[in-house]
Amino acid sequence: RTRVISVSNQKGGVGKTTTTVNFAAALAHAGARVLVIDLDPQGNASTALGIDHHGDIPGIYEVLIGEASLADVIKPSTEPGALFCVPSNIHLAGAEIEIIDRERREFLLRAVLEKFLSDPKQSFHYVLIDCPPSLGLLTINAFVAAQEVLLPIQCEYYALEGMAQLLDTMRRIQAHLNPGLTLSTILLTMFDSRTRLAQEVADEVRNNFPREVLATIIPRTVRVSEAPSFGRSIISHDPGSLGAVSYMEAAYEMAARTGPW
Amino acid sequence: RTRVISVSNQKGGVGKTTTTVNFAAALAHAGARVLVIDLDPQGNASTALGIDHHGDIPGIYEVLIGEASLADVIKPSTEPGALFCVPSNIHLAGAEIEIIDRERREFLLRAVLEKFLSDPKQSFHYVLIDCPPSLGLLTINAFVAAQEVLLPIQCEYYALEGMAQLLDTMRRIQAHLNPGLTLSTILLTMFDSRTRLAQEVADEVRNNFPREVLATIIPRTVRVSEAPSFGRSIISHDPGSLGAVSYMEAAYEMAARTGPW
Ligand SMILES: Nc1ncnc2c1ncn2[C@@H]1O[C@H](COP(=O)(O)OP(=O)(O)OP(=O)(O)O)[C@@H](O)[C@H]1O
Ligand SMILES: Nc1ncnc2c1ncn2[C@@H]1O[C@H](COP(=O)(O)OP(=O)(O)OP(=O)(O)O)[C@@H](O)[C@H]1O
Ligand SMILES: [Mg+2]
Ligand SMILES: [Mg+2]
Repeated sequence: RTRVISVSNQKGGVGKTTTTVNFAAALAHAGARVLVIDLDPQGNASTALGIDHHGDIPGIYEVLIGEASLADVIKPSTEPGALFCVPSNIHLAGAEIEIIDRERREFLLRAVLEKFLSDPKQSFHYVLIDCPPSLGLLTINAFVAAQEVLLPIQCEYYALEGMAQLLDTMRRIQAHLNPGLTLSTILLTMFDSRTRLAQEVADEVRNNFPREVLATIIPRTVRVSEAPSFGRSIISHDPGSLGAVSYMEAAYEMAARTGPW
Repeated sequence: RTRVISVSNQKGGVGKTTTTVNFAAALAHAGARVLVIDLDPQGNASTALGIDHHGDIPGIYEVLIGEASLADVIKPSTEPGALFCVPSNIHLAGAEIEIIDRERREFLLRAVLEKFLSDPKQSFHYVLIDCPPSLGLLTINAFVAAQEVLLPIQCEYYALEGMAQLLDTMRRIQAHLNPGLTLSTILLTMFDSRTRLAQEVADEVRNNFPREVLATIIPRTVRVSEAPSFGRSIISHDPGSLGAVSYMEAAYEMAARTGPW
């Protein structure tokens, strides 16, 4: 059974893309077949996985509006292992306004993904969807297509400010569009041990979400932020580094959890 | 003449809110009358300026949909000096879908701001608009209401990936909605001298935008990230710190520039 996971947080710059890419790389490193869907118009995940995504290359936008199928646009990443990516391109920036009047506009991604995964030739253990920093129609499409939400939380002051909105949006999706959706995993990231604030945020998250938060915390390290400039995950860029080890541990901790889903 | 400046970048977590708050505080510290408009549904700028913004308190959402005037919702900040804020609240999260069918939907903010500033009792030197991490209708409203865009760029790898989209959106706004809009200022921020990547990003931005980029760079410092947890700007939280001095220098460098606007 394929685990479909939406990596979301409307707060910007909290490590959604970094987590998507490095979890995907860690899971592929362990032998899993992994698909990353880049649902962010900026295309950072496509870049980090070494996949060209300029405007003429069809990607998830063309799939959502029905001009291409998922199988047409999927590309292998530059990472070792079975790690594939559906890139995004600049046209995705206009998608939310374009799909607003479409029939079942929240189900566009789910429909194409279900069709794709029902093909026995396309078997994947994980699908990770990298979301943009908003709770608009693209993220809602991810929430409807997924069974799980993976929420990266930066260990900094604004981290918890948007939680109420996120949980509120999830509740509405669960009530009307996808009852099976669950906030399965919270990852504490960019933890800087020099500041007491990081510990305070971590403690608060653990107190409020003891079941969801992973024991493994991702430290803030320069190597993690430099890896995408080489078009690689931290796992393949510097496998012995603290960042790579932490991301592998966190990914395997999530993999080991099997939940109600 | 009031300088109306939109602080924007669709990339998340690059320091839009931190720059809005600390520029506003630095300008107020120098004696200017400053208004911050929080156009981000998360309300981080409202929080950093010590302003309550839960759902029952009317803010910029109620102003945009015509239920309140700017003068009704404006609040003094906890900062020293003449620094005021129009807070955002959770209802702003639904605003983009709600205003999509309205007449002149891109001009809603401009209309209320022009009316407000035409009242002789309400004189301000600066209006700073803190934008959410997207190029949707809220940011477009800011681009139409402003004469200038202040673009914070984080000195990290993904920094330049979204520039084409941002400039493309600005060009369309200049062509059809606000010919006077200009990218007046670029601020390099979160500069971490431990990584060669930071210098590479800074050099690339300087090469491409020599006129717009400020000479002053903001370093990544723990004190800057901790200031909002005290509900203060870095200027009032730790005025002698490297972060405070850099933000003051950068704000005064921008103030000294008078452009075609
Ligand atoms: N553990 C880490 N240590 C150091 N830097 C990190 C870490 N995780 C992420 N970063 C850096 O922080 C920045 C933000 O991360 P990233 O782009 O993954 O966040 P995001 O949530 O996907 O952003 P957006 O909201 O724009 O989609 C990037 O420059 C990234 O390289
Ligand atoms: N110079 C700096 N040094 C250290 N930390 C910083 C600096 N500037 C910003 N930060 C921290 O980085 C994080 C992101 O900054 P901020 O929230 O201002 O970005 P933003 O662009 O407004 O994010 P969003 O896209 O969610 O609106 C915050 O936790 C902030 O405290
Ligand atoms: Mg991202
Ligand atoms: Mg912000």
